[in-house]
Amino acid sequence: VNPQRQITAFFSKS
Amino acid sequence: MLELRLVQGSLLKKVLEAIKDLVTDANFDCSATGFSLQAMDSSHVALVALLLRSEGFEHYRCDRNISMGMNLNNMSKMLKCAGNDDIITIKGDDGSDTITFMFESPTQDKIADFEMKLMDIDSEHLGIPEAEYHAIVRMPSAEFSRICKDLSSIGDTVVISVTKEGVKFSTRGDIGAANIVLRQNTTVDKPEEATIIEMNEPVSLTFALRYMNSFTKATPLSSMVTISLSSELPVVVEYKIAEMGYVRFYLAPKIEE
Repeated sequence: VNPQRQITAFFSKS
Repeated sequence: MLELRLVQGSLLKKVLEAIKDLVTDANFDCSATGFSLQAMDSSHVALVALLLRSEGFEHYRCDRNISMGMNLNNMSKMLKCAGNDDIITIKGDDGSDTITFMFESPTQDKIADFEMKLMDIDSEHLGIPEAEYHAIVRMPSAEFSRICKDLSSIGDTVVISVTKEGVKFSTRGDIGAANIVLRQNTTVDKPEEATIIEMNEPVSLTFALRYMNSFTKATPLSSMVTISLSSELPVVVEYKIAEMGYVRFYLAPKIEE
């Protein structure tokens, strides 16, 4: 199973 | 004071159907630019960004920037009470903990208002940087929906690869494997039947089909979908909303084994 990344790993809080 | 009158009320109904299964509660932001929303699903794997530009409304009054927390399931329940041809007006008063949806039939012989309770939602707004994508695929939204549905009966993930041959959607599961290749096709009668592949660099990424299938609930909003891919970036699946804006879904890739 491929581990799932999260959106927060790519986009930071503005 | 807030008053947004949308002649094509069905657009708002479709928007809610497109996002309500992905996101439970969200803040709708109203500013001079338009009516917008940014929210992540509960596991922070996908993000939805909606924009309905102020120019797309017949009447748009928003005295100050305001953020209104709504339960999307409740909002969908209320909007389902609007007819497909109804004009929908969203009304809010400063400091009020409710919002009103007014539905007018096209012949003005039926006028309804539904008042919905607002809620406080703690949500983090993410900055989405402008990015150069390795590949951008524009294709009929119904075709994309069909592919996601078909592949999810075989496997749980889809590998989307763009090469100069075209775009390939692949999956693998207990019963076997499937590959669907689409080639660029611009020799169609109608522009909304074309498949256009713009590739700067070959790219291949793996995504959970469950999310892709959820995104395809936006299919009624647009005949075309745009899929933007870059290695090391979430994919963007965009449905343009005629004359008004867009619904964009961002999905984080899976890590390649």
